[in-house]
Amino acid sequence: LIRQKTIADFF
Amino acid sequence: FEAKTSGSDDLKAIISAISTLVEEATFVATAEGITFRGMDPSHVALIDISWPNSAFEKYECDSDIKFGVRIDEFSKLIKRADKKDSIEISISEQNMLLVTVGKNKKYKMRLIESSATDTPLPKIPYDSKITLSSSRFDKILGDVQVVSDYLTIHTSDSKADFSGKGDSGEVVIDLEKDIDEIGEISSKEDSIGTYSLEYLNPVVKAVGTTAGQITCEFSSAKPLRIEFKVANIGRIHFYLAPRVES
Repeated sequence: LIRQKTIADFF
Repeated sequence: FEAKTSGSDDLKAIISAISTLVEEATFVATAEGITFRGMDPSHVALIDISWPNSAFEKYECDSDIKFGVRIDEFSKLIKRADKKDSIEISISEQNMLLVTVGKNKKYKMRLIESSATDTPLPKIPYDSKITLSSSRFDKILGDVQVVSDYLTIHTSDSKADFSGKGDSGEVVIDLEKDIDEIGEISSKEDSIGTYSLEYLNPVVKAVGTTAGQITCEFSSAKPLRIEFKVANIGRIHFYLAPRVES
């Protein structure tokens, strides 16, 4: 499964 | 607060880049210059801009202010400027943005309530770095888009390739060390990251020829950071979250 991460996942 | 640009290209590029992500933008003006930071509604991409006072023909700001604009409205006004026209902005006591385009066009635009919260930047290491001309990068995105909605960037030692895969087929573009177009490829660790062209394409087109060179920095399965080198602007950073297998 491919998922689009968000910028907030890397704060 | 009063700021006057020399020429209109830089402001057009900035507004155009911001317009790919948000409909409303809040700028912060301080004695040092103007900044903007914001994410698109789904929080996949972030733009961080710092435009120093030294880049303006005239710049005055006695106290820090935030001002919010509807980007499409602001964009329409700014597009009325010819390349050489200066654009001067200030804020009236009635909370209107005064925009003087060239010598004689004086617009007033309603400011909006700024709902901006302080957005941090993602804290990430950057293992790999590729510098190339923005026109070359734009062409590569076009080459990939004919088969895929996503761009995969891969570095290994000092080599890099861009690739894309879709239902109809796939493409791999090797970045040969072309001195004219590829400035630098470096990697501390081999890296591979996949990013959505839906976000990449518009911003690269928006900043377009205003940026001569761009630098892509990323690590495996981490956000991509693109720095657009625009002569007078301190910083235009575009962050894009990756697509990852889970």
